[in-house]
Amino acid sequence: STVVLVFQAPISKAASEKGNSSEFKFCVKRGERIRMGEALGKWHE
Amino acid sequence: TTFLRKVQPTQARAYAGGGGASGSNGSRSEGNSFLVPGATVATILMLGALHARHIYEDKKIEEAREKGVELEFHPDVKASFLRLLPLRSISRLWGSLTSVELPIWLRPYMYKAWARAFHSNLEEVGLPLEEYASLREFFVHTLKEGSRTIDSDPYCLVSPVDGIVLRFGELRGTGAMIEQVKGFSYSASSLLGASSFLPMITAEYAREENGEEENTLRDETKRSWWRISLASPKVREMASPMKGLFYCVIYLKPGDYHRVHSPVDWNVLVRRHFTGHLFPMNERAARTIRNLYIENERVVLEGQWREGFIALAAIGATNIGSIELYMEPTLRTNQPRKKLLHPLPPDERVYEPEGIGIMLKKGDEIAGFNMG
Repeated sequence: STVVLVFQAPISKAASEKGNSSEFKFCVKRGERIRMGEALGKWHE
Repeated sequence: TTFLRKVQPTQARAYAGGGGASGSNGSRSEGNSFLVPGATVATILMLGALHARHIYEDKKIEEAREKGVELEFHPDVKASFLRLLPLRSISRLWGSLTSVELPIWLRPYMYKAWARAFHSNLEEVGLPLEEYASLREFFVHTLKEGSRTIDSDPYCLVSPVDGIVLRFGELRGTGAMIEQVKGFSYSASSLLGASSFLPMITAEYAREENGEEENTLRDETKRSWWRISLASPKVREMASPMKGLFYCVIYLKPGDYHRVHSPVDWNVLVRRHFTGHLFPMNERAARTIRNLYIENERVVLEGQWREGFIALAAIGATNIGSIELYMEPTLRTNQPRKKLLHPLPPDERVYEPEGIGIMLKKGDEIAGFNMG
């Protein structure tokens, strides 16, 4: 079984214009094990 | 099960009786002790076979990762053959087998064998093993109090499940394609449904990126209230910081904790249930079966959180075919299909009250994956 999350999150406008947006950052790696409740990604105001 | 219930009192009487009759009763009870129900034997054999395959496949994938090889899409004959199998019926049969009530003495052995085969952590299981009447019940067990900590950072989104992060990234442009494996992608709107609000958002996002002016209000009269609920904040936030659209795919192995929790505080506005195939969902299937994620049966929850749109898709597999929604206990998944040839449109339900839906807090239980 699999779970897919699709969501909106903040990106910085300046970064977006350069084509490399990301106010929101994933704090996981591909292939990494994660447990429920652990942070998938973070951002700051 | 009925047979076992009859056997056990007989055994108990035989041991309690003793005396002159003990010889004949003793030999009968000894014979009965070897009579394990067919379902249990089949399950034990299947566990052994699955464990062997699991070790072999894990080793192969690990070796590939160590070499820096990325899995590529490569359809094969085995994947084509899977399409011919009645996987949904097999799934339901598997569900029936694992629902068989086990004798209390057998339960710890059975669940320990399962945990050993699939690397489950028995220390975090919510109840004593004897209290799970069947493997199916054990599989969707709760957790002991305090065995998970929900990250309380208000600027963080947490994992809804235990599992392996297969893919994640940002969806850019109107296509909004999610990569299944290298060389093959599927669109997010196919995953979430054609009536999803997602395509409109991606289109808006694309237009925003290009700096074009738009009039998002022009079609509002045609939209249902929940579409407006999703759209309005977007319209309001035109001058506020920009929003990107992100995705994350998490695979749950058979030994993982199989309940789904809320990743953030959000309002669930609509639920969609897609009937479909029940292909396996492992890494091998992902690189050999085209459109795996959008062909399998799934339940999609769509709504709104403080940063805008959010959707969660729970996708079933052959062994874990049915999805139970705790907010809607009447929803039945993995039912016999009425139409085999033509895919049915998703069954959609809009949650009341209008404009608010169902409010969930970060970490709240949403759903569970059941065997079969």
